[in-house]
Amino acid sequence: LKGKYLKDEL
Amino acid sequence: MNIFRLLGDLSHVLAILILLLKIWKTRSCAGISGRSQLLFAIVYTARYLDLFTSFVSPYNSIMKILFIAASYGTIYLMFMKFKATYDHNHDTFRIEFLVLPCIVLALAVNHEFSPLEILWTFSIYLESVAILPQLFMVSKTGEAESITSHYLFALGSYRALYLLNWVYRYYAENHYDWIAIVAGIVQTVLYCDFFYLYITKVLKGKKLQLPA
Repeated sequence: LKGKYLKDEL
Repeated sequence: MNIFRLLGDLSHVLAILILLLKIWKTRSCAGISGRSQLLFAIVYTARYLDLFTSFVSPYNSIMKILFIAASYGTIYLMFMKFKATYDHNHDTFRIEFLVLPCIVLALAVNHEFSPLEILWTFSIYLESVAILPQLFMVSKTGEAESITSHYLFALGSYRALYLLNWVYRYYAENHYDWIAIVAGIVQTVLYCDFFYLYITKVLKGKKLQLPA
């Protein structure tokens, strides 16, 4: 994943 | 996934369905701000570009595709199919006053200075204020159809439920994202006035009418 954390929210 | 998050997402889906059904069944988009809908299409397009770069879950991908498709579907219904019923005389909020500051803020305050991250941040900031043209339209005409009120209530509840989800995640998972939280609070606060009118009037069977 590119960002620092997974964007699991919508 | 927790109950607040799930209810938030379901509330968002419900809002989208109410809006599309209202337009489709009445063959009219009267009372709906095309400018807010345009902003929502920009929001989902900018945020869900990560569909191409990262996979979270089938649920996540399906919802993202649904939100993008529904926002463009609404744009099509408003500006093409039922264009004649679009109440553009009352839809006059200048959206550049929302878009430009959000661009500047996203460039200045973000987690990482990369294209996708800046687009995500921009979409979070823009979503928090995207409803303003719609609320402005309601205040200008002084009233809203009940179905439009239900749509606004479901749409406003979605971010309010996300706030509870973030409180839960902070304690349960030590997960938090200040950008999303602050924008979510702003977004929810903007609906407070409407929530009050909805609970005191619409739920008691009255039409949403602003005091003169």
